[in-house]
Amino acid sequence: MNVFRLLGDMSHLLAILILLLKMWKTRSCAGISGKTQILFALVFTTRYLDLFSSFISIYNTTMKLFFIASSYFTIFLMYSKFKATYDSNHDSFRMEFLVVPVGGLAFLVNHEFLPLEILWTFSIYLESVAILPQLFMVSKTGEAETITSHYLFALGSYRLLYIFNWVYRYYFDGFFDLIAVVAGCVQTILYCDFFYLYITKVLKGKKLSLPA
Amino acid sequence: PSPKDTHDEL
Repeated sequence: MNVFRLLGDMSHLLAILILLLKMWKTRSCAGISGKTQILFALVFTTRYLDLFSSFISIYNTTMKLFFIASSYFTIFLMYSKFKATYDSNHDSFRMEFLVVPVGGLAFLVNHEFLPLEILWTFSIYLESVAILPQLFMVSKTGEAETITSHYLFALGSYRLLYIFNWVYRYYFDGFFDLIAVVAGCVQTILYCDFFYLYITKVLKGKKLSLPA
Repeated sequence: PSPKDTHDEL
């Protein structure tokens, strides 16, 4: 565990807490993509099956359980409790366009052709593109609530911090996971446009809105 | 270590 990894995890945790807090306080999930949240639940479920096969640390296990539980709780809030506020008309990205190619790629490019390993690879690839329905929704409506942009910023920062963590691990631990690094870089690149808007607009007190 | 033996990240 190095400082970048810890900050990355905390940023990820913060993102989830911001999202839950936003929904709970406003009693609304307006502006949030249910598709992205379903994909995240799928990511956590397929990646953390190793909870049953290997133990790494209390920290690791606790975080995994929290990520899985919070992702299903988010889906429950969106599709059941606060269903009336869910903006499904603008959440029209087709999940199968991501899940099917990513599934195929996980079969073809993996560290080892074993069920758990293929599922882990699938989750890494899927996570890298899971934000697309949310970004698509923001671009479709042309705006995002400030709290939603804080959520997206924390979520994007998490993978950027992981890249620093991988650089650190490469030099100091001799550790290098090509699949995680390439997917992590793709994931971070997808946020670049949003990072730019966040820094130039939201941090200056303006609402995030896209030019018409 | 091989990456697949050390999926120790979240």
